[in-house]
Amino acid sequence: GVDCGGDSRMCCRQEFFVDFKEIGWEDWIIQPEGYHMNYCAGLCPLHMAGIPGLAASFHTAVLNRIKAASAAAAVDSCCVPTQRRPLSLLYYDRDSNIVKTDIPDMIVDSCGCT
Amino acid sequence: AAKGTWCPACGVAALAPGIQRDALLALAKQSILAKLHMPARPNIPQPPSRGTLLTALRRMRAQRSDTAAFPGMLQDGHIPHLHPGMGLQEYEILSFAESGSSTSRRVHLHFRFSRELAGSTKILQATLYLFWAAPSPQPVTIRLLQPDPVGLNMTVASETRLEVRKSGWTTLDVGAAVQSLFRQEIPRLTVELEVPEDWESPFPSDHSDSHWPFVVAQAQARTPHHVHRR
Repeated sequence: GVDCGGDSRMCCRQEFFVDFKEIGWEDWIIQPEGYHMNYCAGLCPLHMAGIPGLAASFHTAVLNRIKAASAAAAVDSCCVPTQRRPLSLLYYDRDSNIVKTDIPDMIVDSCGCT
Repeated sequence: AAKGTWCPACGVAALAPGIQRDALLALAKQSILAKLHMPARPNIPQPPSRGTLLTALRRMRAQRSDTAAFPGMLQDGHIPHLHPGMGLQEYEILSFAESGSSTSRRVHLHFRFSRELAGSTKILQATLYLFWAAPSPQPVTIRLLQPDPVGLNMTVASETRLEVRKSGWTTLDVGAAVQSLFRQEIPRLTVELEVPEDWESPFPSDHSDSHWPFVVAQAQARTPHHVHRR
């Protein structure tokens, strides 16, 4: 997958960190200190469709050129997460119990075109 | 999309950076609360003291050899993952006792569980940890009480008689009692400890940090019920 740079326009992963202290949640969330709420953004023109992340090989690049030249209706595809992992939380619930849980698929590790 | 242009995928004008950040923070809060089945962030009445917490973690580590989630949690700032049970979200809950009515021979302890959690999970196992300050062996009766369906009286869910031989921690499996509580309106477990007449109470009178009773429960998200229509 590709991480978004300053002026990325193609499909990439945008990092976004939520600091629990900044949102006033540090009193009830014991660990961790924040949440990497990354998300996918950018364009997925037809010739990029179906390629997770950017073309990395010559073969893929040629395939892309063929697709781009094809007369098929140019319908863009979507930039979506291709790898995600759980968010492990340790927190106080409203009865002051301490709860530990792993919320699945909360952190986006990489993006790609459908 | 670049500032000021239209987002090609969703056809909405790109948000100004400040507004976009606020929108993402609001989305993060909403997403975490929804996954924890919480209507809003909890207000913490009184978190357990650090001494109570650390004693409980040491006790649990001593009791269980597996890589339980809790004991590792405060050690190195790393939170070990729970055992992935078939991909369903799992929870480990540490609940400290609240003191109830007590006499010289009888002590009541209350353990509360949140309704959101009780409504969306099933208990895999639950263990009660008790500390005795008994200079000599003596009999003790432990009753697990729970509100009757109407909620007016307490009924005995189970009764265990045991011989306390010396001072120290002991554990009792309360999984079945907590599981049945999780189906109640008020998921609260009451534990009654009683000694026979003329026996000295083995319950630590000071109930200091290092002897506070607690329950550790493992729970797993309930799979959503599929209703099949014929």
